[in-house]
Amino acid sequence: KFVNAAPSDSNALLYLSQFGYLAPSKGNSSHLMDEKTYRKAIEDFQAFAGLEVTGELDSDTQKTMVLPRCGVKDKVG
Amino acid sequence: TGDNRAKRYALQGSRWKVKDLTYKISKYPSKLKRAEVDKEIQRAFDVWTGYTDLTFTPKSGQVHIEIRFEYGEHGDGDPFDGPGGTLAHAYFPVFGGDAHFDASEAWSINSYKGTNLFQVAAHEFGHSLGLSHSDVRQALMAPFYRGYDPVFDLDTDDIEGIQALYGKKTMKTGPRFGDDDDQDGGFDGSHDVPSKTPSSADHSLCDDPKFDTIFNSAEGYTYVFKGEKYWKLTENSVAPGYPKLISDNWIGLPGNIDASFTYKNGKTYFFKGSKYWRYKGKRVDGLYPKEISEGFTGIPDDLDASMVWSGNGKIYFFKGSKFWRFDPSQRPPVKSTYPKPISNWDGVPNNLNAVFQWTNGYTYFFKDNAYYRFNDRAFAVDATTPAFPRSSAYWWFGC
Repeated sequence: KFVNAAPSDSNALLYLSQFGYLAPSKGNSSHLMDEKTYRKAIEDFQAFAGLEVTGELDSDTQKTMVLPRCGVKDKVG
Repeated sequence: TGDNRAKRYALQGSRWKVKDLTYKISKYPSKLKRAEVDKEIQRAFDVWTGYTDLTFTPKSGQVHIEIRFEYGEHGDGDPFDGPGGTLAHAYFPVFGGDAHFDASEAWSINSYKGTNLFQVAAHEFGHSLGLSHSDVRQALMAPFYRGYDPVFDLDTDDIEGIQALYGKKTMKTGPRFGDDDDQDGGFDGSHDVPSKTPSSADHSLCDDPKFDTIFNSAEGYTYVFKGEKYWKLTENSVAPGYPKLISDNWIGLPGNIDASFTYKNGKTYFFKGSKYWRYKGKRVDGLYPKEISEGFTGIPDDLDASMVWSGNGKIYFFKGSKFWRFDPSQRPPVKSTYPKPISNWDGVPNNLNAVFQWTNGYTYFFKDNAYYRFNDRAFAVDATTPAFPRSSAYWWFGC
């Protein structure tokens, strides 16, 4: 996983999946996802973290994704 | 669920059916003393005891909540990731309630360095009790670690969340309440400006009304410290039966204190020389004394006075002709623009003895035998008749 490095889209996918914004992907395979689902997941994370909701993986969002945090999902089923 | 949804706590959906819970630490971090970890973990549980009837008792064998410090993959399919990133995780009651901490973090106690064990543990135990993450940024249950906070307290969002699960506190459980032996005729804090009433209690403050520090306790009592002794003030004078010895009541606290204040977390901080102490009621609240430079970075030693200002709830320190503002929610807590001249506080003299916000909401500055009442709106000493400075002996000690 990324630590301190600005997350790329694939890292962001991991992060969003780890913290409940996307359905968990199976460890040994990655699944195809449409842009809308990914965008919605970023928007949800931005809203939860108190960021401007842009749906883009912008720098504020990237910075927040590398902050030290609790490992429990933000979105619990 | 929409973006305009009010921000608040979230309940996972399960909670404990009992309120007297047990816990054990099965695996410790390598770089901290076990006794210190034990103390910090208990303090973290006590955060939740403060607002509910939940109690947490350490024991061996079968317990409700097991605590472990682990590296990397540790058997639950949710591996830790080394320093930074994920610091810890915990399981909701329905999944067992256990809490795991990443052993590769630089866990620290009462320090700006490393990762504060107490704060992270208090957060994780919120999950162990059934709280999910909150999107209220300043709440303890927000997912992001926000750095060491020397004056930590739960946000109202956290309190509402835990009381939604376990109800409000109804009994005196958990950390003992301050056994304030002054429960006798203290005043209720409904105050006018003190009027002159000769007191038969004690006249040493009349003969020499200069004192070291003054503060309101969390219970609303006003105390004056001078040398090894202290007095409790009533509505208009000194309470009978005083002075008493500081060391008899604030165990471990020396005399000749430089400065003090009580913060919104209900704890009282005392400063002397290069050190400070923290008390909850009359009970020391952790391992003290500590260095001022450690817990109040940016604040000098050998202070004259300190207070929480009624105008903005921030903490102010005074020394000589200068003052500093300390904001625990900011990084750094003291801006580089400080110190500033005390003359900014129009009409307040340099080289103060004491300052505090009295229960009537005004801020009072004391120097030698006199005092000044500050008008927050005018940002100046009150221009009233009789004018300030006024005699402390007459107006505060009933002489």
